[in-house]
Amino acid sequence: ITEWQCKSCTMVNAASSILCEVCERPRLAT
Amino acid sequence: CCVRLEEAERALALKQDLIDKLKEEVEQQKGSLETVPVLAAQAEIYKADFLAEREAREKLNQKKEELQDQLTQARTEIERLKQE
Amino acid sequence: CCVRLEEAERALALKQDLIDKLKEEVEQQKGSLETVPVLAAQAEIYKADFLAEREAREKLNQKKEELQDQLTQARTEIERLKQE
Repeated sequence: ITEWQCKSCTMVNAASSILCEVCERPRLAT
Repeated sequence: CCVRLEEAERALALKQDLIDKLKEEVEQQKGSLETVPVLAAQAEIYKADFLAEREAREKLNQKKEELQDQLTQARTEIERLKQE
Repeated sequence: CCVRLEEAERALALKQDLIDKLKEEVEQQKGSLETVPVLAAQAEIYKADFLAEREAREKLNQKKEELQDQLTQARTEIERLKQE
């Protein structure tokens, strides 16, 4: 994984981020 | 992976703290919500009592008016008889 | 580490689901709790109205009793005058 997009706020996060930088939701949260 | 695992475990602990706080809040609110049906019933009872008192007062007022009329008539009759 | 990281991320997602549900429940309860002061005020208003009506009815009843007495006296007087 190079980066991932938060499903809630659509913020694109770095691969190393466990939680979204904006809304703090985890990568795999629905 | 190990660094991220550490972060993930820290995040898990923080999320669990949040869950605990939210559960506590839900319980506190549940306690407060128990007063809602009690207050609603109380309001209904006072409302029913108020309406019953109002109805009784209206009937009493009607009776009072009738007595007032009868008294006025009786006093007129007394005057008439005195004149007679 | 990677396997445990995967598990940790899945666990995080589950915890987030629970957090979302709890937050929704807290919001719903907050909405219901807003009715508490309204109901309390309503009960107080009805109570005050009921007490005011009761007081008014008691005064009216007193007045009615007085009129009844006066009417009885007036009727006695009429009888007396008719006899006279």
